[in-house]
This record gives sequence, structure tokens and C-alpha cells, in this order.
Amino acid sequence: EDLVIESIALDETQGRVTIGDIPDRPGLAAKLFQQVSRAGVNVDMIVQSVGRDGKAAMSFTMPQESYEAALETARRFSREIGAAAPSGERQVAKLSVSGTGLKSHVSVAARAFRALAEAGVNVEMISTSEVRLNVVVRGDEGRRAAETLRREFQEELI
Amino acid sequence: EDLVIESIALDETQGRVTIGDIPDRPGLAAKLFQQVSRAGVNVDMIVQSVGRDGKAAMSFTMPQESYEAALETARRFSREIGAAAPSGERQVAKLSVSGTGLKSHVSVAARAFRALAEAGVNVEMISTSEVRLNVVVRGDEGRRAAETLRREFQEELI
Ligand SMILES: C[C@@H](O)[C@H](N)C(=O)O
Ligand SMILES: C[C@@H](O)[C@H](N)C(=O)O
Repeated sequence: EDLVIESIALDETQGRVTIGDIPDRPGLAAKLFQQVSRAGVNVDMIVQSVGRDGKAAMSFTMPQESYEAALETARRFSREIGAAAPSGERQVAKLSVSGTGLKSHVSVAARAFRALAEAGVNVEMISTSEVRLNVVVRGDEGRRAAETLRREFQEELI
Repeated sequence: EDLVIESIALDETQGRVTIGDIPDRPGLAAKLFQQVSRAGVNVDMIVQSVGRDGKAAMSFTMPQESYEAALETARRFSREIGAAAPSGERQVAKLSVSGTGLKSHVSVAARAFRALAEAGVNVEMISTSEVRLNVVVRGDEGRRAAETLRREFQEELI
């Protein structure tokens, strides 16, 4: 399948919250997102990598206007279950590379990460699926990151 | 926007590899996935949550027949950069809940996690976007997890 990039989008409207050292057993993700949902926070990305030594870390993003409510909810959750104190950023930049053929081109991810590295941009969060690569970087690096990715994929961009 | 669930899919064809304690600076994600790409491994999901104390963890999934090559590549990468020894599972179960209106219904994630928790299923990886919730669980819990989610969302499933 040919690689076709349909869009490279930059979203600067979100914040992110991260909680580490969450006990890695059934029910904790449910508890966190029930509390987040009850606080009226609309979550966009949720990311969790596999844990180690019985603990896992979760990051999630939300509209900036809900950042305070999300951080407050995460603090209460962490105290209740004994996880690490949450960290957060009021504004991050989410970059989304969407297209077809991504799945058979693992080099798309390698190329995107390589381009960002050469521009000195640190990748904070990654969440990919077969049709989309989502990367979160620091808020003040978003525009530079978007330009870098558009240059990298200009041949494949329709 | 109304919540409509279009599909709940179970994919039992993949394995996963996780690397912890990766130095959280530009270039490391690029290095890993260039090596993975050169090893001819087609990656499906890549997930990284925000790091702590200058270190981050990354998990990725691939077809089971590439599991050995992926684990070997990850071991070499970890030795070269001084990350933690990688862990892996030859077979995991990936559950994908796709639909429209997910973004405005954070309770979809909360409901999915709640249903899995009540079935005693531990969530190993999470990667969500506005149109899809992907969850990875242990290989032998996949069918039970899929049935649990189909029951939970039967009202909204078209
Ligand atoms: C860490 C969290 O995802 C936990 N494994 C759960 O299933 O809820
Ligand atoms: C951990 C890894 O993603 C690193 N932050 C990078 O940018 O490559």
C-alpha cells in the first residue's frame, strides 16, 4: 500500500496531566476516569504504557479551560490510592499525522521522530494507531514541530 | 453529539515490547524506531506517557511473527543507551472501541475501564484518540474482555 499523508495538524488548545506510580491492578483506570468524568472534564488523549514493578503511569490531555479541574481531580485520586503526585502542563502542542498506509510504513514513525530530533524537539507523549500518529511536545515547540513534520512529509502530503 | 459505537474489535495477532528508563531527550525515539524499521518489524501501536526524573517508558506492538526480532532489537537499543532491559509478551489482546461522539463522552473511557475492572481484567496499555479507544490486555483475557465491552456498549452499538 502506498503511503499517503492526508494531514499534519497542530492543536495548541490542550493541557496535559500525568500520574505515576499507579498500582497496576484492575479498577484504577476506571476510578480515575470516573472522577475525571464527574468533574466535567472532557478528555482527548489517554496514554498508558505497560507498568513495571506493579506500578504504571498514565497521561491524559484536556481543553486548557479544564486543566485546573483535571489537575485537582488527579491530586485527589493520587492521595486516595497512594500514587505519585501528578505533574501537568497548562498548554501542550499535539501534532497529528494522519494518512493511509501508515501501518505498513513503520518508517513513518521513525521519520517523524528523526525530524523532530534534528529540530531539537523533545517528544513527551506518543499515541499511534494504524491511521494516525499523535505526538505531544512542549507548548512553545508546537509550531516549529509542525513545520518540521510538514517539510519531512511534503512528498507524501496530498 | 450522540454517542454511536461502530465496532468493538479484538485483535489477538500481536505481541508487545516495553522499554523503561529511556533518557528523555530528543533523538531516542528516532533511534529506537529506525532500528525497529531496519529489522523489518511492522509496528502497530506505539505508546509513551510523559517521563519522570529524566526517564520515559515506551511500549509498542507488532505482529507475533516479528516478536523475536522486535525483542532482540529492543535489547540491543537498551544496551547501547543504558535503558532498562526490555520486557515483552509474545501474545497480547488489543481491544478497539470505535465510534463517533467519543470525544464529548469521556464517560466512554470510564465505562470501558469500569466494565473491564468488574470482569477482573487488568489494563496493560491505553491509547485513545477522538474516534477510537485502544486497550491492550493479557493474551488469555482478550475474549472475555471483548464480551464484557460488547455487553457494556450494546445500547450504543449500531
Ligand atoms: C494502571 C491501570 O490501568 C490498571 N492496570 C487498571 O487496569 O486499571
Ligand atoms: C523518550 C523519547 O521519546 C524522547 N523524549 C525523544 O524525544 O526521543
